[in-house]
Amino acid sequence: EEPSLLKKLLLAPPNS
Amino acid sequence: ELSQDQQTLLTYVLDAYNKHRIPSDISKKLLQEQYSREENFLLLTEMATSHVQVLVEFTKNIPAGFQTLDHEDQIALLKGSAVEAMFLRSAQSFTKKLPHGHTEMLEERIRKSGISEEFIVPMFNFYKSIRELQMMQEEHALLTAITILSPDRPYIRDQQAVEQLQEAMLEVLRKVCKLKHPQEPQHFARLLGRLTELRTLHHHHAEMLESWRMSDHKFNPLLCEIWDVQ
Repeated sequence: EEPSLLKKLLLAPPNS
Repeated sequence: ELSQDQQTLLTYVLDAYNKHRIPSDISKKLLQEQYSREENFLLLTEMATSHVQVLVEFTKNIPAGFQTLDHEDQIALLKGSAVEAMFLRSAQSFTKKLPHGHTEMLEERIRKSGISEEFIVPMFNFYKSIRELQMMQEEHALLTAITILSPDRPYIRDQQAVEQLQEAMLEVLRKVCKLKHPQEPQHFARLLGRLTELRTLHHHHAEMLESWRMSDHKFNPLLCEIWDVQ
């Protein structure tokens, strides 16, 4: 399954 | 009155809402880019993409525990609310009269981007109804957080945890309405009525995407994921 872009954005440190 | 905790919650949510917004270089494009239907469509999808990124950053900063939810539920909440949060945020642009005629340009581009009239009418009726409520920044921030923390989105596993987070926000909004609009006891109910309106727009949006897909418009991977478009 495609890696979720949303998950990447969510897991990125805040305000990145 | 707001309790100390509620005041802290309100401050955090308001700060997060003010900090994360569409970068001005994108909204500046409203004035510069060409006026073709294709150019308008590309500009609107670029703004929608930015809305999603802004939404994720805002959501990560909601203090009342969004981060305590498991990741699958966080993603389900974002996917379920992204369109509605985008319409709410866009409505504010039409309320605040952006500088240098951005508002008029944005309206023109939306009307000339391939969206059919049957969706344009309810969209601008919604923007008008938000403008008439003359909402304060605190109300916009709280209503956006309440939209995101809707426990009835598809695939939410821990509905109860989401419901508790939403209840806390609703209680703060109810008090803010009483404090800021003492002459309008119905104001809080009117704001909640907008949430119902947003569900209808969400439904229209899914049909809009379908009509765009038919005319072979492509969306970038982030929009495909958040809007469930193959």
